[in-house]
Amino acid sequence: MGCAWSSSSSPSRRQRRAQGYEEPAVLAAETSFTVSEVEALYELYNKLSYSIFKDGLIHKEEFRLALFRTSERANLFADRVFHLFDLKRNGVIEFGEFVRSLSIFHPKALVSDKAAFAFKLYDLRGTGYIEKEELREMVVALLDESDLCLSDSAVDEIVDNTFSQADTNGDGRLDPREWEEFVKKNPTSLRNMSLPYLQDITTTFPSFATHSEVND
Amino acid sequence: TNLNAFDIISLSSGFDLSGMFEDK
Repeated sequence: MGCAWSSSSSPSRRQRRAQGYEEPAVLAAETSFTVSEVEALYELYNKLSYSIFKDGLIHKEEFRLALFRTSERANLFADRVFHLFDLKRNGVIEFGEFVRSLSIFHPKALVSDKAAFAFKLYDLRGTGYIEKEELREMVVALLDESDLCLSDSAVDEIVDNTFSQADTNGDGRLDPREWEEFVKKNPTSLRNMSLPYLQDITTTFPSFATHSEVND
Repeated sequence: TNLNAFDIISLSSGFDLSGMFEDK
C-alpha cells in the first residue's frame, strides 16, 4: 500500500503519514482524548504498524504481536477486538480507527459506549443478539485459553444461570436493552472495557509529547 | 454455581490491551 507524505511548518518535523492518517485535532474533537494525547497515540500506532509489515497499517498479526508477543497465537477475543477496531472492514486498523476505538476503552468514556462495544464483541455472528450458544462458545474459549477445566454440565449451568438473570423476556437471547440492564447490575462484566494506560498516554510516550507543537 | 459467564470471559488475555503500551 502506498504512503502519503506531509510536513509541518518545520522541515525537521517532517514525518511520514500513513494511509488513513487523520489530523489529531479532528480525532480529539470526536473522542475522549486531547490533541497531545492523540499525538502520543500516533507514536504508539507507528510502533505497532511497522512491527512486521512496515506499511503504517496495523495488521492482525501485528495486533496479536502487541498483545501476546507472538503473531502466531490465535485468540477468539483478541480477534473480535481487532475486527471491531477495523471499522472499514478492510483487514487492517488505520490510525483514525485505532484512536476512535481506543477512546471507548478510556476510563472516562461513557459506560453506555463501553456496553455497546462489548455487546458487539459478544454478538459473534452479528445477529444483533447475544445468543446462548455464543455465550457458551465464549466460555469454552476462555477455559481453553486458561487451561481451566470445567465439565460440560458446569459450563451449561453457568451459562443458564447468567441467561436467567439477563434474558428478562425469556426468548433465549439477549438484546441490547437487556444487555444494558444486565451490566448496570453487574458492572464487573465490563471490566475489560477500561484501559488505565489511556489516562497517562502522554506520560507513557513522553518523547512525542515533548516535541508536540500543540497546546491543548 | 453463581458465577457470571460474562465475568468469566472478561478475564480473557485477548481483552488485555495493555500489552500494546509495554516495551517488548
